[in-house]
Amino acid sequence: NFSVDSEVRSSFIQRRLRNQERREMQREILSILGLPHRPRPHLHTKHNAAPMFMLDLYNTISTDTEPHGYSYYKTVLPTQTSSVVTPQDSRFLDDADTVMSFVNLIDRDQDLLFQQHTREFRFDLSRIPEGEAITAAEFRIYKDFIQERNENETFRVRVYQVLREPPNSEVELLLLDQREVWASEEGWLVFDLTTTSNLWLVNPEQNLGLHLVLEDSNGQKRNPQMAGLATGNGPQDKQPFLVVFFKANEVRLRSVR
Amino acid sequence: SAHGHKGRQSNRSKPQRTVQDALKAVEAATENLGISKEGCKKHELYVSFRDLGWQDWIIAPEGYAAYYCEGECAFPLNSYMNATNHAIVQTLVHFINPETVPKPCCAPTQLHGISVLYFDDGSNVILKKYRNMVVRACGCH
Repeated sequence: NFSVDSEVRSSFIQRRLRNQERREMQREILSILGLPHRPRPHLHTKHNAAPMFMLDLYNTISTDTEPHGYSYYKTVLPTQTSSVVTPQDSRFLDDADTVMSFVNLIDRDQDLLFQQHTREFRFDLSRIPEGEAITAAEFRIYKDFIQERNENETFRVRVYQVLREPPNSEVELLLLDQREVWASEEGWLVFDLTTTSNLWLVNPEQNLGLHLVLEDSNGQKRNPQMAGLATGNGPQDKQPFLVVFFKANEVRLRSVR
Repeated sequence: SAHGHKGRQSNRSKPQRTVQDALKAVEAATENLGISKEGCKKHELYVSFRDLGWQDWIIAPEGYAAYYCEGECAFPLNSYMNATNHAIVQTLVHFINPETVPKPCCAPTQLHGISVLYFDDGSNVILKKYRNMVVRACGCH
């Protein structure tokens, strides 16, 4: 049963769709959405920070003033950690036709480099919308306020692209971006990954992921959690993620039905 | 003038239909067919993702008001009906030659887009802008 809770439905056919009608309707609307079939997402990832950030983006562009979004999100994810949409994100968003967020494919226990205080991240960019070019990409990682540290203490966060992983020698890395952070800082750190994402798109075999390294003020590698970085085993709504903005570079023709 | 269909001689001797005849014809047709005399305008139509059972993968919105256009484009086109100049001429010619020239059609004159936020199979999240999904205004074309 569905509630007739909004006047918009007042003149709509007041009856349940029959199964056949529903299937027809679903097929037609999926073709409008440009989807070959209806997705079946894993339940557990719904708590990630990415959906919250994307919901913020959605509400930024939704025409109505009342923020959208399922009650699911209003109850499940606390809003205080919802990643804030920066003015830069809004500019990217204005120019984009599609935005995608990607979850980190490396689980904490798979992260073999964990002992050496290096965190590894991998994102699957193979399922991106056809005929769209990347206009911007950001790697986002949450930093908590660190209580037990001297608030004037600083750390350096470096993000590297993995260039080569030779079997018997050191990994070859390219420094992409770095950021000085205070122990007392809190919020999302944003690293520009536009060039790297475009490279991974054109040469998927070069997509070997990212390494994140934290150094203290003496240049010593330290455990990223020491600076409050949520690198993978923190609460789900602070999971690091990649967000990519796309612009359609051709008119998408619907598949023949 | 609108030429008759191929093969049929336009019968010059036939008295030119007067506008009055046409008016009578239209009134008769309307009464018989019970066609609503309502002019071309926008009507409500709501597409509910929830009713399609998609709330497990579409995060927002729960659906959207798509609307549709319906109503007569009959001469004289009222001021509230957006009409192209061509449509005005066509309604008049339809009057005079209803078998030859159809009425103009009632269709969207302005369409707006919507954005949809949803999960893909890999549980990545996609925010996509779709153009021309909502009727903003209807008119006679």
